[in-house]
Amino acid sequence: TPTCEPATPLCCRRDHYVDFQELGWQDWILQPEGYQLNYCSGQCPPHLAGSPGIAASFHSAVFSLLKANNPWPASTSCCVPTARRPLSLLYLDHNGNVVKTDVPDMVVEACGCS
Amino acid sequence: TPRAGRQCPACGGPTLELESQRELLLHLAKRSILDKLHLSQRPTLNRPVSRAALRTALQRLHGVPQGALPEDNREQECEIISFAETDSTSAYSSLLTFHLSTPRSHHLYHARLWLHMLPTLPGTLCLRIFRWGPRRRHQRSRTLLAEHHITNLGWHALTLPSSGLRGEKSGVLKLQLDCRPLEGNNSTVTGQPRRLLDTAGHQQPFLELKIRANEPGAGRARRR
Repeated sequence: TPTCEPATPLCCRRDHYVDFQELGWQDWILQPEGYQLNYCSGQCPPHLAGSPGIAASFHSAVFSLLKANNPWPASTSCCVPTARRPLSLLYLDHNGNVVKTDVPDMVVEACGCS
Repeated sequence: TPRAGRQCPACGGPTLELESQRELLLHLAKRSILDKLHLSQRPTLNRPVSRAALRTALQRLHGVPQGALPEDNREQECEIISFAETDSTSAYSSLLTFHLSTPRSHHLYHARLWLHMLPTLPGTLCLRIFRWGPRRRHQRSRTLLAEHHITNLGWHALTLPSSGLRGEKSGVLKLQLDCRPLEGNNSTVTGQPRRLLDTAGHQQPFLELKIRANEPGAGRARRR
């Protein structure tokens, strides 16, 4: 999935960094200081629908054929995350204990048209 | 989430204003983190941990080999460092209190107590660690968790049986530490007895716990 250029109209990954200081959470989240949230946006015209997120199955191949022969409204295909990765967090809980945990699916790595 | 009269921007709808987009992203980030940590709101910190204690604890933990667990289980694991509150400490005995809030759905599988021993008695010492039970009829029961022989001063990481620490519903865990000269250690104590532990500053004792979402093999054990 391409990273979005300023004028990219098509589905792409927009890099966005969230600073925990900006959230006012730097007092209880010890590490990291922020993280790449990232998100997906952009148009999904019919020829891009079903790729690359669900293009690898027989079901999705049939789905794409149906779309090609009988175009669906544009709003039914969305630019969505297709790959994510976990983020390690070190934080203080309600009792002041330090907790380290790996939170799944926090960082969007790739986008695709549903 | 589609808003009233609007389409989702990811599904071909109009793009949000820059400021609205930023607010939405911050809101999403907050919601996402709280949901994934199973918190309804951000923790309110009544007892802030000193940065020095935290730094020391993290330095001590750094480089400790991870358990040989399958990669798949990593994302379901948590490590918790809980700093001790010291109710009383003397040359021979200390009572440490820990406030823990491990989710009930999680399984404790590893526990170590980190202590910084002071030069209390010469020679090898026998350290016994007891867990205090709930108070009944003005008395507390106590269970022996572990016994360690300590020769060197400074930091020690003492493994505790995780089974002995489970089942604490109140969230308060009390550990009593009793220290005696090992049999055959004939050194005599002279002068004013000194404290067993340094319980403040960057040498504050702490408990290192590892928990995971569920216990692999628990179902199999039940079937047997």
